[in-house]
Amino acid sequence: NRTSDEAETEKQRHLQTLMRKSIGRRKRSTGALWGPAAFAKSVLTWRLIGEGYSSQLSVDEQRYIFRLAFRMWSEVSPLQFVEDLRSPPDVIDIRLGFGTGRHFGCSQRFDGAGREFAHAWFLGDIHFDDDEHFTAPNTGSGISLLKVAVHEIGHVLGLPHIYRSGSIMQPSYRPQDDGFELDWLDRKAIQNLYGGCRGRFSTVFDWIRKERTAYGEVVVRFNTYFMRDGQYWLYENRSNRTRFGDPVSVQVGWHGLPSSGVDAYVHVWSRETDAVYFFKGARYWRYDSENDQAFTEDSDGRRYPRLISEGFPGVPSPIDTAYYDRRDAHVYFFRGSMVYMFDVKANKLAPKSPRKMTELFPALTPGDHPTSNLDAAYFSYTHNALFLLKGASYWRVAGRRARKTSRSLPYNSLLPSREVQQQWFDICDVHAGALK
Amino acid sequence: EKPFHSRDRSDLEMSSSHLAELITDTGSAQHFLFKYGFMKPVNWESTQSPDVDTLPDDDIFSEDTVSLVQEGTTSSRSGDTNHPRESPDFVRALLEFQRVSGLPVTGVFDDATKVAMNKPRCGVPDKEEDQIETSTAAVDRNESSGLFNTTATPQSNDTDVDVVQ
Repeated sequence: NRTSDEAETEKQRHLQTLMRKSIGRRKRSTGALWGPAAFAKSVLTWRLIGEGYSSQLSVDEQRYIFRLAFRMWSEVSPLQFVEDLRSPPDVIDIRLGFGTGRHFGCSQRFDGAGREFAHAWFLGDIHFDDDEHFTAPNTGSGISLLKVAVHEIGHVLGLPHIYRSGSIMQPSYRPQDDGFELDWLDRKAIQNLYGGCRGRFSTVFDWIRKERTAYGEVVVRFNTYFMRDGQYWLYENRSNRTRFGDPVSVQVGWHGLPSSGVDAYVHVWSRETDAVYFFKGARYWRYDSENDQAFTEDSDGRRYPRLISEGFPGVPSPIDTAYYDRRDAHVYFFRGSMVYMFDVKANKLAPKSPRKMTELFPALTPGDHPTSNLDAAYFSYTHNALFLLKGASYWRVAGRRARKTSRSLPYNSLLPSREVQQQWFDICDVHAGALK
Repeated sequence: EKPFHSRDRSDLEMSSSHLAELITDTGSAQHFLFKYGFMKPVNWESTQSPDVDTLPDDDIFSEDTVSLVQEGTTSSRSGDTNHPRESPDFVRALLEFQRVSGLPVTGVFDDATKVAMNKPRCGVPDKEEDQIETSTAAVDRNESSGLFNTTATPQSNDTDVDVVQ
């Protein structure tokens, strides 16, 4: 019964909504193949609308589940999501709500309990059928609201249905298995639209820990950590991804370290010494692995943090990064374009120190070198190799094996650079609010 | 309030009036296939506007079903509810649905297909108009290993076009 004017107004309002959401560029070919289209901005707002609460879970539970669902996508893509409770509804990027039958003026009526559980639109809203029995994660019965939400958010971000066992984008619901996560191909699907995750790191290291087996044997294990400012990820090398649920804030996982993060990590590991140090600014801490916190004072009663100039005489501060080389029992401190080699046994700088980074670590390919201001120097036990990281790139230092097969390789030469995300996958930021 | 007695509401009861109608015959199956784009890709994005309904009325399917019945059945296997001389579009759509769902591709509306159609599912169509044919949507099945692999669909040299829908 609308007049043509009302219909035209409605149409214009709908167009305005779409334009406001900044639709990405589309490529069009004569073969009618459309390229990926996606949100053009990286921080998206969402809200569970007030008139669309479910009658089955508390509002807090619903919001918690949606926060978790958005965070799961954030952990594998460059997108960040923030719940916006203040802005006018029509500027919210993604609105969620529960309804039954005819709902919210939506043209797609829900069918009651069973069959269709939700629907969503690309760059648009998500509606959940409240006649379904939605349940919290790991409840065991009903339909997992978390799983459905992750699926529908996938549609909003631009993913279609995917007929692959294990994909979250399968059209039909699979009863929840314990701890479902986004698998490798789902991650690549979303990254095909939005790109991979890039960013500089404060430091990267393998954390050595000793454990006693049930038989009383001491075994040595390691975990790989990437740190960026006040957050960190545990990287699971065998799975080619970070630990589910990361990043975590530094102050939660590393007690006693500055909450804004660190510049460098050094593990001095020899027959005589087994000491872990973190560096930040002009100071450093020694970390107590057994009690999982920074030492408050050293063996002489001097309180931590201590000045780098006192503990490592001759080493300037702040430093860019550092690592301990077991081959010569020196700590290599990087600052600007120079490298300061510190003899741990002599407790002083090595002769002819400092030296230019380009001399100590010559480029194999001329011009392909970080030259200065490294982000991280990382010895990986997984790869048994030293890596230098700067920005989105890394260089692998040619080790003994490489030099055995190619005798012309100079000592400590840098192999051609590659992108960090080609070696270590899906190390993605989440919104600061989600971090807490 | 929907009645329940357990603390976790796992025994929440649904009144029969709120139950979704099940897919039971070729008529409702045809509606299902049409709704989710197997008969013809759906212009899903246009349905975001209120009062836009791209789905046909049920009467259309009723007419089809009637015409199929009038053509007569000769024999039917137990559990199969197809009729001979099904419309080619319906059979094609059914085959496609069975293929992507990992069902035996029989072209017949059998029990396995019925069960699959009645499973809880997302309301977004599986086949949309102008659907993006990228590595996310183009799926090849590795017949030998039974694994599904995504394939990258190369795009031709394109002209950037700002699109306002």
